[in-house]
Amino acid sequence: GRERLIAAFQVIDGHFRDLFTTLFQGGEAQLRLVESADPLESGLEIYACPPGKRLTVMSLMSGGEQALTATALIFAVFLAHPAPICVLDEVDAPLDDANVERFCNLLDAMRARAATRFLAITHNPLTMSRMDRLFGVTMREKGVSQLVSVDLGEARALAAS
Amino acid sequence: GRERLIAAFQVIDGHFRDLFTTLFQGGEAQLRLVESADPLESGLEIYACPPGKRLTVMSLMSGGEQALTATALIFAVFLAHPAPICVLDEVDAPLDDANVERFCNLLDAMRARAATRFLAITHNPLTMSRMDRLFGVTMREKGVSQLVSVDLGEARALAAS
Amino acid sequence: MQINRLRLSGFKSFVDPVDFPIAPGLTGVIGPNGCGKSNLLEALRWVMGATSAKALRGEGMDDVIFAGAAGRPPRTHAEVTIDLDNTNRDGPAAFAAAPLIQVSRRIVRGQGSTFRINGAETRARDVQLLFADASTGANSPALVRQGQISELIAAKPQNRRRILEEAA
Amino acid sequence: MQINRLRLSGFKSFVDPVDFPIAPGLTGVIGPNGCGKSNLLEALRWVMGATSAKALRGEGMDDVIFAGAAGRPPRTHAEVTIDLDNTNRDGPAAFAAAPLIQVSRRIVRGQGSTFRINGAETRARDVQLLFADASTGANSPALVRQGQISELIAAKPQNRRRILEEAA
Ligand SMILES: Nc1ncnc2c1ncn2[C@@H]1O[C@H](COP(=O)(O)OP(=O)(O)OP(=O)(O)O)[C@@H](O)[C@H]1O
Ligand SMILES: Nc1ncnc2c1ncn2[C@@H]1O[C@H](COP(=O)(O)OP(=O)(O)OP(=O)(O)O)[C@@H](O)[C@H]1O
Ligand SMILES: [Mg+2]
Ligand SMILES: [Mg+2]
Repeated sequence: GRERLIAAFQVIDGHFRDLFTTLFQGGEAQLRLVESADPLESGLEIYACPPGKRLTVMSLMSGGEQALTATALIFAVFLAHPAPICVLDEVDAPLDDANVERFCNLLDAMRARAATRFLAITHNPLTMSRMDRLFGVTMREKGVSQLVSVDLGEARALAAS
Repeated sequence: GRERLIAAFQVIDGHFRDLFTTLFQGGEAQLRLVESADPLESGLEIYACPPGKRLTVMSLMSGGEQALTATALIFAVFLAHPAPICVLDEVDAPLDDANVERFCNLLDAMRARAATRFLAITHNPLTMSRMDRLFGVTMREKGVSQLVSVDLGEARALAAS
Repeated sequence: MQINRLRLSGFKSFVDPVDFPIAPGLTGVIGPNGCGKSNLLEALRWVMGATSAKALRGEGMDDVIFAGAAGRPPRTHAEVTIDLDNTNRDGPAAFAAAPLIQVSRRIVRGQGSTFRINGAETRARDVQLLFADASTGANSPALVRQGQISELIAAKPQNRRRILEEAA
Repeated sequence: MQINRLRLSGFKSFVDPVDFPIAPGLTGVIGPNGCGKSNLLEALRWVMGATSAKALRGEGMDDVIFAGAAGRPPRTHAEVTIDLDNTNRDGPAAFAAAPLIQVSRRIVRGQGSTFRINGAETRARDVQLLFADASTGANSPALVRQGQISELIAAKPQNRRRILEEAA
């Protein structure tokens, strides 16, 4: 068990560093095993700093920066060991337009590299336009949800209704 | 103290019911004093249900519905007893376009009815366009924040940078 | 093993049967506030064996059963089925011969849940293990709940270990 | 009593002095992720007497002092001043004669904070009372932190009482 855990840790850490510097266009990030000499007992510490900053504590990062860093970590795990499905419920909500583009670029790259199927729940038209297909959830009858397949043109109308 | 608290409660409850039905275009909402016979000891329970639904537990409400309900409560307090300042840090992030419009309509109404000064931190172009004035926070030098006054045209360019 | 489809009936706001195909690549889910998008993610976590009602935003597990709406009476039960494509036979040994594995969970108000795999009743534990072996499950870090993306950063190091364990 | 202006120097990412006028009506604050928007709200809560470093996203209160950036050394102190318009003389009795009340808070690394009202040093308690009497303060429900709007709904009834007390 111990060797496997260390090996998994090293692969994830490598992917995390790459994905973080891709998303932030620089900066540095790494994972560390802490709180115990035995890897089977230790916790996972995240250290990440956007380019040009000097971050002492991760909690000082902004809402958008934290969302991007967490995304990099989740995707790093996929590259090490792809899960069959990933659902992201409005993770693009705290992001500005430039970061939404970068987030979508990363989703595109993941689609090509991992066998994972991605579901992205979103209100953001930029993210909608980058999907392979769209489903709309509607409540034509109040309180009753229906699922319809929509194309991008319809999606804009649905979002505005 | 007891009479004042009960009087404040009744005024806030009245405003909360009105603001909720304005935001949701129907439905019903009320506040209740619970957990103690003595108003000075009791807690404040929120009951609210969007139109056409039958909500048993408030936690079942969606992210956007909760944000709107919380906004109605905060503004109900202002109408009862205006605070000098209100800062809303990306409260429009979970809202769809139709609800952003309603949220902004309510902000407009509040500006006319209360002496409170409102600061809205936002990434949403709809909300930006409804403000009286805009300030941009930039980091021309990485890690160093500056404040500049912007007009709406510039704001679109800034949001896209 | 791939996840192909999700079918809901009576689950939260999905009172009428709904069939949700999950194809490879990127699928977007859109719609106004309160229409039921996050309920879909919860249906997925529930059928995979979720045990916490609070993590599904309810007080008790019966809160996942359709509670009624303006023109509809409440339901007494809810059911979610997930279709797993097992053509490359990497599912559990017991189902090696089956190209398709269907896992379903059904709850009746006041009586709790029952799980089935390809029609045969089974324990919650077996369903949870089936998904854990496939690197997923009700508490997978890859199923990111609304407003929770930053939780991963704010979590304590010991709580983040699970990420490593999933992948090891 | 109205809040007219906020001045920051050395506070978090605002290392250079910044003057932020707060006019009546609706003021929008925009900018890319990580540029310092939420830091402005924290400067406001800090000068009003905030006591919890964790609620300002730091581990200790020194985390509000500029920690350095690519081309800048860390600072040893930070200061925030808030200008209050007291022309309608509804501020605290002690300042009835003053048309303008300036409250400032200054922190020096490793030495803690000092508060001043119109230049005279005062206790944190006096500053907190000044703002509480004006129906605001570091923990006012009207200062909604990022991602916290739904907290009001999810809170326990006893924790929501504060809303009533502010207004009573
Ligand atoms: N047991 C139930 N029976 C009927 N309706 C339910 C039940 N549980 C939840 N709901 C309804 O589902 C709605 C919430 O749906 P959900 O959280 O999926 O919305 P959403 O599309 O994610 O919205 P948002 O964009 O605001 O996040 C609520 O309005 C609630 O009334
Ligand atoms: N003491 C400090 N010294 C220097 N920089 C700091 C300090 N504390 C926080 N910061 C920086 O401030 C940035 C966060 O700013 P803030 O949270 O205000 O961003 P924001 O504009 O709200 O972004 P978002 O749109 O993502 O919410 C972080 O990148 C962090 O590095
Ligand atoms: Mg949702
Ligand atoms: Mg912010």
